[in-house]
Amino acid sequence: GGAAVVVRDALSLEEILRLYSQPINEEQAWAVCYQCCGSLRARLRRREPPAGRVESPADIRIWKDGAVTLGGWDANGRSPPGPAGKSEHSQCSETEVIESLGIIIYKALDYGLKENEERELSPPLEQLIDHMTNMIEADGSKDEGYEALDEGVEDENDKEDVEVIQSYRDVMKLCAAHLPTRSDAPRHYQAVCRALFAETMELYTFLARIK
Amino acid sequence: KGKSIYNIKQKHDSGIKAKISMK
Repeated sequence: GGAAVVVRDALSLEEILRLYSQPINEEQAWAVCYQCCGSLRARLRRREPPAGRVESPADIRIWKDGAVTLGGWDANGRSPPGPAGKSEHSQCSETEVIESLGIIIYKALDYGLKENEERELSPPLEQLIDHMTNMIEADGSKDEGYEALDEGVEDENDKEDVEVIQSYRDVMKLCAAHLPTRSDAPRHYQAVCRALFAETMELYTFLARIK
Repeated sequence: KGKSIYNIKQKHDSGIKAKISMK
């Protein structure tokens, strides 16, 4: 014994995939999409620079409290301190980030499968990923209205079905519509991500101990 | 617990996997 087990506050999606050696399940995919878009919206609200594209599952962090962020941002989606910052980071449009997130989520669902094999996804999840990865660029005529952004996604417009994804909010609306009660989305998806972190951390700690 | 249950099918050239791998 005696081996120190490092306490972690966040795990990357790549670490989770590797530790389990299997893909994420569908509920985790919905939850990671929702939570990630929630933190990206929060960044927009604070008028911080846009996030870059998601290049790999290592860019997605699942935090102890169920938050999900991209890159080096903290659990509140805030950029790391320091003048160096990431100002030179390539800036991407909201739709480009969503497309890259959709691709990485799909790959996490497909993890470990051979090239000629394909996982059969439930139609709503396949539709979500299809929407995320086949988007048209917003023409700018639709005002997102930063001041109207709030923590949840429930307002009158949320009763409408999303035909084309143009924003993080649209992704969140589709994820919320997947649940029997849309207003449960923030609490439910946070709980799914919190459980994903906790279960993976348990395995991580166990493996570290037996080493 | 932890074991995902999912079906695997042969990849179709028009399927989502094919579309995503082209991006």
